[in-house]
Amino acid sequence: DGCIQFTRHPGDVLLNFNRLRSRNILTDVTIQVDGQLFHAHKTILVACSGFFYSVFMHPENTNLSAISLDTKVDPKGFSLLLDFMYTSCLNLSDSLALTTLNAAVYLQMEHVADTCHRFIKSRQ
Amino acid sequence: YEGVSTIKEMGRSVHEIPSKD
Repeated sequence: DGCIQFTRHPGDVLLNFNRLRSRNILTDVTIQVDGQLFHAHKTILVACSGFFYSVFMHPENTNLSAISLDTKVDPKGFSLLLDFMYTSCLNLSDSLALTTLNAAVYLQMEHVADTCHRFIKSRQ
Repeated sequence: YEGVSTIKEMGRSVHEIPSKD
């Protein structure tokens, strides 16, 4: 009956995923954003982004190892969102809020987009 | 632990992969 819940488990696992990313271990996809390259794990991308879910769940794209995003996506905004996926922290600033919002909309990360929108409104 | 349905374990749950540095 019941279980022993390890309350730190989600954060501990995510930290390890981020360590793997930082050391480029077991990363299985490269994302090109306006000439900049980002290495990541497809499973994390798919779990966090509706856009990546649609891309990688498509049977033709299962083995895709590189992908280029639309040129309207800003690499700094994408970098913030990628960091967020691996850390749960969104490091928003006034100068990057709008580009991050646009990237979040493109990646179909609706909840993050809503947060960016509220952040921008609160600063006006 | 006996008779309690859910126990909260606050300690680390998995090993820690070393950072890059």
